[in-house]
Amino acid sequence: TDPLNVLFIVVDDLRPTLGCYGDKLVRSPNIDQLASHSLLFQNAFAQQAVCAPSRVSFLTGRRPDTTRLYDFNSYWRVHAGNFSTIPQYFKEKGYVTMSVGKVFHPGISSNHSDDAPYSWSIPPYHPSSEKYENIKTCRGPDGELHANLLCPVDVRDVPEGTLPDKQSTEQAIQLLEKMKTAARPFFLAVGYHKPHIPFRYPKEFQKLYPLENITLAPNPWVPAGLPPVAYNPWMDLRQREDVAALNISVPYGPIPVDFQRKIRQSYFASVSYVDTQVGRLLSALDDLQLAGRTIVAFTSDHGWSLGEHGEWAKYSNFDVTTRVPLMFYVPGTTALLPQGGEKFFPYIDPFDSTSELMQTGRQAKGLVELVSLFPTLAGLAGLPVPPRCPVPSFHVELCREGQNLQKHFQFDDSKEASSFRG
Amino acid sequence: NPRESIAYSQYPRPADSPQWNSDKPSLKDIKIMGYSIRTIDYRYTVWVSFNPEEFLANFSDVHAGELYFVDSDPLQDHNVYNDSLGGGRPSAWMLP
Repeated sequence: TDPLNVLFIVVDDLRPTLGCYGDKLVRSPNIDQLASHSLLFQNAFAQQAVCAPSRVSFLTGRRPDTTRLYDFNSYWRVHAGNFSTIPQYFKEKGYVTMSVGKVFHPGISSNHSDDAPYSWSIPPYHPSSEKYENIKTCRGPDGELHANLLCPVDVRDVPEGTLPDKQSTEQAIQLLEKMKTAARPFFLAVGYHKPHIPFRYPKEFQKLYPLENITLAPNPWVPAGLPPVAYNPWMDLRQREDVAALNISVPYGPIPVDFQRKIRQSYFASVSYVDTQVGRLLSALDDLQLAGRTIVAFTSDHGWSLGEHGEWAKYSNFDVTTRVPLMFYVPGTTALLPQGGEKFFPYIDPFDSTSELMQTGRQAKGLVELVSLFPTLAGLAGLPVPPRCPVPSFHVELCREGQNLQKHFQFDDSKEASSFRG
Repeated sequence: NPRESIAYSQYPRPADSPQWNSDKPSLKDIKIMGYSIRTIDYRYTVWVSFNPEEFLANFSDVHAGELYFVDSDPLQDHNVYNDSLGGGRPSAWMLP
């Protein structure tokens, strides 16, 4: 009868290159393990394939045409309407709401405050090592430090001897430890920075993806019938030192094929690195006996093109940039409650090749949207689901433009429950 | 029924051809908006004129279109918009 806690994990620029989405190459055992106890949406889409507009959209439950944020330069409460956010709604319902890492996009679009104090009970946490992300910390073949796109690092070598996502995981675990004995339920949002560029990750993860195993995208050329307006010229990649040195022609490139494979290798390595962080966080949830009373929602803000259509990065309407991973673990609904110290999320080392293939959890095929997160999380937590928005809804503080996805959580338990125990 | 589900996405552009700010145009520079409607069967996108002062899209002014059928073209490489719609105005039921 106690209200369920919520752990909301959002991973920056993560496309569904995960084992639980059928990817045969990428090693993501901890996210796959979460999926095995969750309802996984196979066809979930962002409303705009770029950070701030997507995040403001799903955190307010409004589409970009209502938030009127298509770039990075306005704060919806000033520019469009005083729309409530998911954390704000939970906070008003008595939850302790906390933000770690990149949940709102930093800067103007979240009022330079991650929308605190509206959304958060305590000041949002940002890892101190984030400030080194885009400076010269990548050791090149010349032994010098560069601001590269491809940036596998020796963590002992980097400033502060740590990386932002490691710090975020540590902070989130500390908050979980504090909340374990708290009288009030919590809504903890953890935003991981990788695999957003630069691909700056512990270099050992490269070993999981030997270059000889890395192929090009299945369709690495600009399609003949693609309207020029639809094409995104991936200008952010071109500004990185190692890419700039290739003198790639604008706007269509192409990137030399060996470098294309290196980009793909580093993206996959970054995904496995984030998987280890998610694994540490979830195993802490287990160890603190919180898994039986905490909803875990896992998603990303948009996808990323890895050379498909001759494109890289996000900034388009293609499926590879708008389709996202989306799954919900709901104790007692998508999985039976852990019995007597049973562990649902023991940490799995992606380097451990013996870790067995994960069984799949429940899956939903229908197309769904990130704008549905607000009503769905509210409903799953037993809170009143915000009403549908009128059109237009600029004057309405609390309403939703997305569907409540709870109808996907009605399972025929008799048949399924027995399989769960197995 | 998965067949009834629909997902909408959109993306802004400053011009019909790729240029330095095509990836991330500032609001004042947005002249075109690409609206996508997705179903289990197809992906349909129209790139229409957009007025950043009024926040208004003009669906009568279609700059370009894309149509991909999921079963026959899952990687979205063969745009059949012009073939199948004759480049005419999008049908009303396809508009967000």
